[in-house]
Amino acid sequence: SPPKDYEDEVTFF
Amino acid sequence: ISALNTALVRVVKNSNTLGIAIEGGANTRQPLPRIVTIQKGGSAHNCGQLKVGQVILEVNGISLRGQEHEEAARIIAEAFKTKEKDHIDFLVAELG
Repeated sequence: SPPKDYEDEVTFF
Repeated sequence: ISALNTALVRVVKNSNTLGIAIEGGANTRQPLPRIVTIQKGGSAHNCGQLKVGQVILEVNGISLRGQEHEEAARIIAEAFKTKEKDHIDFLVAELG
């Protein structure tokens, strides 16, 4: 599947 | 990623936050979650062995390969939240 558009998703913990 | 530059890091939960931020996951430019921030005062910073730029291969033996960002984040969050362990074991790789 083509790369989704959450390329720059960052999660903080 | 060769086994030569991987490290198993045990982060003791000695703060009420883990104190890291990750980016990437399956189907992105960064196929394995990469540490982009380590926050002062968090358990990861206190442990002192995790570094920005390292890639997380496994969390408590659970491989993150093939996991999308959201699922990888859920695995890490669960690992920090569970009361079954007072630590999290990260298998990380330093990319040369």
